[in-house]
Amino acid sequence: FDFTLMAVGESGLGKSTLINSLFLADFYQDRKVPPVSEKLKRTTSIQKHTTEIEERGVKLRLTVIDTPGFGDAINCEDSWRACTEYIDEQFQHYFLAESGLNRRHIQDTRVHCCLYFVPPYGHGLRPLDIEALKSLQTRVNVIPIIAKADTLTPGEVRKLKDQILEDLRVHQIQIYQFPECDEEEDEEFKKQDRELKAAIPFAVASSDTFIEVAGKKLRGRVYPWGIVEVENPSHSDFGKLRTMLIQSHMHDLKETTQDLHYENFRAKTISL
Amino acid sequence: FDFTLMAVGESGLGKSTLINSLFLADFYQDRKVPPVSEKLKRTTSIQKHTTEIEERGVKLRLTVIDTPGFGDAINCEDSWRACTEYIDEQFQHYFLAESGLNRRHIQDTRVHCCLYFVPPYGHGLRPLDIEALKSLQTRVNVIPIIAKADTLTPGEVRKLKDQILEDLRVHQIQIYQFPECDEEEDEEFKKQDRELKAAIPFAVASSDTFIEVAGKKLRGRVYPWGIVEVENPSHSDFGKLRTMLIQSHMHDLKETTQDLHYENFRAKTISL
Ligand SMILES: Nc1nc2c(ncn2[C@@H]2O[C@H](COP(=O)(O)OP(=O)(O)O)[C@@H](O)[C@H]2O)c(=O)[nH]1
Ligand SMILES: Nc1nc2c(ncn2[C@@H]2O[C@H](COP(=O)(O)OP(=O)(O)O)[C@@H](O)[C@H]2O)c(=O)[nH]1
Repeated sequence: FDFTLMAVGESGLGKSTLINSLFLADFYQDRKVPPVSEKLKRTTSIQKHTTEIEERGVKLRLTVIDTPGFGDAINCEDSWRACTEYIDEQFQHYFLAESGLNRRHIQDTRVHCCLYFVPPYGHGLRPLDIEALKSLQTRVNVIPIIAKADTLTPGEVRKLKDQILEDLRVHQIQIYQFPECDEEEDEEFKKQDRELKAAIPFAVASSDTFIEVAGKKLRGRVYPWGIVEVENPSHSDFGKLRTMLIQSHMHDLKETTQDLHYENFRAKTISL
Repeated sequence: FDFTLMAVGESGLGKSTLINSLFLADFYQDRKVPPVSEKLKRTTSIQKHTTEIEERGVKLRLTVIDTPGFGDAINCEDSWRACTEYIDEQFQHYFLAESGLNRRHIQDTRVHCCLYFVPPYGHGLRPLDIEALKSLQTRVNVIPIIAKADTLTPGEVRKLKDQILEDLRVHQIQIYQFPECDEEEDEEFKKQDRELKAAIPFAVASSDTFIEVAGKKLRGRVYPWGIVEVENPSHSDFGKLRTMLIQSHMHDLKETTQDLHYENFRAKTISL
């Protein structure tokens, strides 16, 4: 089972911390944060890390595409181009492999999901986010998340979520829609599904350090005024994101990539 | 006593909250946050708000220069130009007034202090910060502050302060140096002065809402995991910033503007 996830957002938004904690793996072991003098000339680059993990008994070859440099430069006009070009290249590879003779062992390197990190400033999406999301939405399943949500009080979280949903609507940006749950599911499951969907975009805090709270080991961030329990639903939507992304919908994300985004690409390519 | 302060930083960094709480006044009553579709075309603009306040028995006419649009556009290449042009214009006005016949009633509209808001991402200064600070440092007393510091654990605060000081050093950016305290001051005062200086750049959290904690009314931010007491020195450097800026050094900030930054301007102007 191949799955590729792309993480897009400025440096310092907690991307590596989140991705490592989502998959309980260290994707960024050899990462170096460049000093700002190096960043002065940079554009977005693409870095791939692949690891084999086991999630609920299923062997998963997970590839994370990191996009260092995105949104960091003074002029971010091309920040998202490296991302969209990479996505298109994978479609291209797949298309050529599919039209080839040996169709039985095609490796699927297409990007199945893009986690887009929105800074928790509190006033909504920024021009950079709008432009990047417009380009990404037609190519990949976009899941926007509010990064470092422990910067926001519960009232501010709700206000920002509403503002982001409004910004997406006004700019006609289509984000990934989690599928409807089966009619035969029980009421409890349907209720949980509704609650998950009502929380979108997820406001996530994450941590790679474990704290002992009341005898239990929990992921958290220790502040002088309290401890953020990353997996506590009243502190952060981390648990909801992990449930939606890993437990329930990886399969659907792959299918939508094939049936929607790849089909779009094929249609454009064939009609040229 | 005229004092002008400029606030520079992206929207959403808590600038208006901080400035209102520093001076216990509402400078931003009629402010509107533009929707992101308006921001798509914007460059930095200059907005002035003046109010008369009384600080420790001294009547102060305080002008705050806000810089909406700074750092918000996709291409921020000119973000700081509006700021530096404004500063130069005030020098120009003062210069002309000084060389005029009626020198006795010159109104001093020069910018005495620039609070530069650095986002608490955790990796240090960004290219935008470096370029903006380079242009500002030669014209105005720059006091960089880490905004929304309640995003950072104590360990992260220390790491970011060190990284920022290192970035400033490497890029030869001269920030405002608080003056040495008098030799005749007592040991307690000198100790406090050393502690204040060791905390630079200040990591500030601010709030315009009051919370009741243990029977006292305090400025704070209420999270599900605890309450940030903005004026508590172990929670935020807000108190230190207010002490340095308002209680002790407004006079020195004005003098340094006259003796250093204005003199630089005059020297360049006269030599043309
Ligand atoms: N406040 C807060 N800080 C976080 C969170 N996640 C990570 N951080 C901190 O943010 C800093 C940058 O995190 P990192 O994962 O390296 O960000 P990246 O550059 O986007 O990959 C580190 O100091 C992290 O400890 C979070 O959810 N909330
Ligand atoms: N976490 C945190 N949020 C803050 C702080 N100060 C203000 N905010 C919040 O950040 C948001 C934007 O604040 P505002 O003062 O309007 O920012 P401005 O656009 O820079 O003037 C509001 O929701 C504030 O409540 C702070 O110190 N820490």
